[in-house]
Amino acid sequence: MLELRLVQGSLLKKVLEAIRELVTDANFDCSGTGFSLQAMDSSHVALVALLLRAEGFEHYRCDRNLSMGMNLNNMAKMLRCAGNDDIITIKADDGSDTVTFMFESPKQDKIADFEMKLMDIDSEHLGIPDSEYQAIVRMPSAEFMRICKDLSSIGDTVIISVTKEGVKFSTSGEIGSANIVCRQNQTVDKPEEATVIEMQEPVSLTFALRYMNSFTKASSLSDQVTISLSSELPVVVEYKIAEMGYIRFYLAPKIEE
Amino acid sequence: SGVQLSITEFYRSK
Repeated sequence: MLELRLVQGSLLKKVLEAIRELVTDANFDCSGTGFSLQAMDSSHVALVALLLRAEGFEHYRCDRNLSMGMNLNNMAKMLRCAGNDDIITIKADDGSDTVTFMFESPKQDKIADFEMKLMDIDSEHLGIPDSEYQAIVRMPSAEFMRICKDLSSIGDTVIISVTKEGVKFSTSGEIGSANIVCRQNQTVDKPEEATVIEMQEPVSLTFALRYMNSFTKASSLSDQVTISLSSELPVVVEYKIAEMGYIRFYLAPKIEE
Repeated sequence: SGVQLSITEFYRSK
């Protein structure tokens, strides 16, 4: 038996909108720790890891570990039927091939049940070790989204370089090239607008903008995004989900031929 | 431009 009641149901709606472009089908894993997902895109270039901790739910019952395969477009279709202020409850019986999403209006005057068929998904689970990163950039998520969008009208790839001067996003294409530099900027009264750069050593990596743009669909979940870079590792683009967990996107770099 | 690496080149299956 599984029963997870999320008062801020809009979080789940936003999570789905953030990942459904990248991943079509995925297993949601439910355990005593929380509700989680790990999935790669079809070309195995990017990986998304989601965690919604058990403590973040108003009610969290998960009698045994359960993995539920869902088509994310179908799940998004159902969650779009929930109001932004609705409480969402996810329910499943052991051994069942369906999951039920229950939507309750804040005044409790409307209750809806949407039952969705589960699917068998043979997915690979990767072990991601904790790493020390050469540079960690924290910046407003809306700013990062704007930069990725602007650069993708010029080129296909972005070079992200961190030096003590700041973080530079560069691209080039047929029509020309572009460089955007963001310097450290810690505004005490508006922490959500801060740009903070922690650099152990300078780092410069190249990534496909198509994926970066897809990651920025998570911007509505968090005012800030954290970008962790090391020369030998995929970049980690993390959006914290208010007191509940996170959504992390891992993207393998491009290298010179 | 450049060769796109795969995420599985960095992280192994559990």
